[in-house]
Amino acid sequence: YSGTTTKDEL
Amino acid sequence: MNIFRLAGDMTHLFSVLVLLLKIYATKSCSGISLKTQELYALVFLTRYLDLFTDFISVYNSVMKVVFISSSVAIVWCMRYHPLTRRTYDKDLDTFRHYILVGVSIILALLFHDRFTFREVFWAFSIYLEAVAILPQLVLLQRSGNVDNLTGQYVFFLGAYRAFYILNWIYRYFTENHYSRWISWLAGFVQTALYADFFYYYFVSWKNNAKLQLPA
Repeated sequence: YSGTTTKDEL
Repeated sequence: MNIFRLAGDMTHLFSVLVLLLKIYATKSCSGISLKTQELYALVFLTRYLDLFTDFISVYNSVMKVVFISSSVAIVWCMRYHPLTRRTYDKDLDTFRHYILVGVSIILALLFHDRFTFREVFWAFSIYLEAVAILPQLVLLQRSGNVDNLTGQYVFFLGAYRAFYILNWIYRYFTENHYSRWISWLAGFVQTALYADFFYYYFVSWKNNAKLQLPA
């Protein structure tokens, strides 16, 4: 899928 | 990192520090729900499975370690510490929290980004975090009076996800970054659960009175 998920968040 | 995300992380961090301060300074965990604290420990342990595999930044790793270790330390204080475990309001803390865990597992198995071990656990942690405050809110409602530090703890914990929503809106427009609907929806539910508490918190703050929740 396109876009990034929020794994850089806490 | 934008200002909303930083504000969210700082209020989250601050809530944990306030809670540790309360337990340490008053040698008491009265008014604190062990059920909620156990759920948070589970949330962080299942969400940060990437701690040793994916490096994002020093900030990110440090915060993950802080949230895992502080939540485990609080659970330890409430269950095993000889001084503080006796101050735990066990009789008021009767919320059946395993139901929240069960529902979160089912939701995570049904709705996730990808069907992998880590993605399912990540989704589980998002769902569980959204509702993990419920035993704490029920305990506060039952005891009526809320001491200052406990009130501030819950307030900062609620503010944290509200700032994260602003952060997602900001990122959506500036970075073409979108959080998956999973985090959006769970984040809204999580923040909405605090609406009642926020209301009474502001009323007591405005009147410079002690925080009291209606029975």
